[in-house]
Amino acid sequence: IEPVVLVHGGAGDIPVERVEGKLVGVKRAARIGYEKLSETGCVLDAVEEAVRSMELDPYFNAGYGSVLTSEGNVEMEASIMNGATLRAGCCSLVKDIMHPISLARRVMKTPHNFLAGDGVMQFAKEEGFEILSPPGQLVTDYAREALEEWKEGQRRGEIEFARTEIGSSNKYNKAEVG
Amino acid sequence: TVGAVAIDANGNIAVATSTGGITGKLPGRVGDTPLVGAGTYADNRVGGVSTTGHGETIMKYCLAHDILKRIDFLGENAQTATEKACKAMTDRLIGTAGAITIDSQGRVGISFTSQRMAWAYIKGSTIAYGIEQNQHHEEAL
Repeated sequence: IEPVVLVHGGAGDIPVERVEGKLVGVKRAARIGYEKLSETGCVLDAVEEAVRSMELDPYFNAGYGSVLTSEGNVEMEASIMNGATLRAGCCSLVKDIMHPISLARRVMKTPHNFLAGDGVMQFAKEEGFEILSPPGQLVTDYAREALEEWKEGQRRGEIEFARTEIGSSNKYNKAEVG
Repeated sequence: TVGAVAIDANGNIAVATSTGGITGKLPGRVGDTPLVGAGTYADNRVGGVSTTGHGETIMKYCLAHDILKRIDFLGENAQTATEKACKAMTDRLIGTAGAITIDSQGRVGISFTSQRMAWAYIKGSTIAYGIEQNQHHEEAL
């Protein structure tokens, strides 16, 4: 089998001004993942490194560049899975950690699949992950603008619109959210 | 959301997915990304999938699992399974999404029902990438 590293940088109504940055980022992530696979021979290393490179890139909705909750905060989540053993590491409600995917991989060392909330943050501290201080350093201006635009849509009563990117929208029935 | 799927020369597969979620979400909202079978799945015997898009839709459909079950039980290849699963999900639930897949034979599947999805892969000495529907560029490394 010929080795392959395949990445995505998110699906949605991506504004045209974000296209170039996303293409540069996914190509870089694929290269980084492939180089890691060549270096260590470990597919888990490859996918973790590819995702880490995109968590650093503000063009992507992960890590630095994450979109915001209704209260203007970053809450992240990640998962990683090993096809040989079906072991998985998952985390959610992660705050102020640059690389949630690495935290998810660390969860694989516990007897559990999934940690979230206060527990995963406590686990992160015990495992030596840097908790960024002061809080909120992962919030970007772009994400703030996207949230303001979303709030404006809410105020106008356009509750059927959900926006994940500035200038974009996904229309759903009025009963739906997200 | 961002994600990666990899396969080595021995057929070992791994998948990783990470996200900040969706703008304006309620605090405490959990999406598809950390859910095995929805945002991520890897099984050396079948393939690996990472998904992205409207999380509430992907979760209800268990999109990653659906793609791999199509490969496993219907004999579809990675591309066919990914296309059909994404389309069936959107037809049923309206919300849009995309997925990347590598099957156990090392074949690639890329499909999305949203307007755009950024993707790239390296196989051999070639890098392929795209973002628009039906777009596929290749360059020599």
